Amino acid sequence: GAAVTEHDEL
Amino acid sequence: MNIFRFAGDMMHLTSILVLLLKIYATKSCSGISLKTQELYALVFLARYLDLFTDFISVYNTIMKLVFIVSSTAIVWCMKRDRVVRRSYDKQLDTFRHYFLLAASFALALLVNEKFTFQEIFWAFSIYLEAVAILPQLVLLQRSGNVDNLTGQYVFFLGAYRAFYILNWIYRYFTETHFSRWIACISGLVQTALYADFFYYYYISWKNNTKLKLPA
Repeated sequence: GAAVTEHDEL
Repeated sequence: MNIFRFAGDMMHLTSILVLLLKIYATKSCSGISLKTQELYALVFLARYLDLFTDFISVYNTIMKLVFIVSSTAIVWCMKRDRVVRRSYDKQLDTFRHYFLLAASFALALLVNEKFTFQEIFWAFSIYLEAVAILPQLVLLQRSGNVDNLTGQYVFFLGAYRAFYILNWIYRYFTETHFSRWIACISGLVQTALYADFFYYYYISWKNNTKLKLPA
């Protein structure tokens, strides 16, 4: 499946 | 991390420090919406569930902990501190925030990046943050006069959002795989909610008068 966006922001 | 993102985070941190300063120095929380503060505490708790599963950087981890601790401390202070809680404008803080909670959670179930526990709570926190300022803006509008620190608190929160938008524009042009529509669209909505407040803040700053919002 599509990769989940990395949550690198606060 | 780019300079806009960092500036945004620092504005966010400053807004919280200004609020803590107001509460501790004046022993008063008048003009502050407990409902907005409760929603923010919930936003951080729901979003940072990844604190134990995903490591991004030491900076991120420390900031997450600071946001969780400070937001819950503010709620605790407004509800439990003997002196502070007396100044709470309960009769003005009547916004139905449960409605915001329910709507954000329903939207998170429908629109998320992946149907998993963490991703649903992440999306929920993004939607909730976008609207969490509403009880605060309504309270300010009802009370009419806004004291300096409360005005600055909301100003820094709005500035934080503005810098995050610049950060996304920067990332959009500098990163090859930048796509985070949920955060960006919610962020735009959130920033738009401040537009009115910013207008009156600017007017009061320009004329060097006390900030007053029209009823």
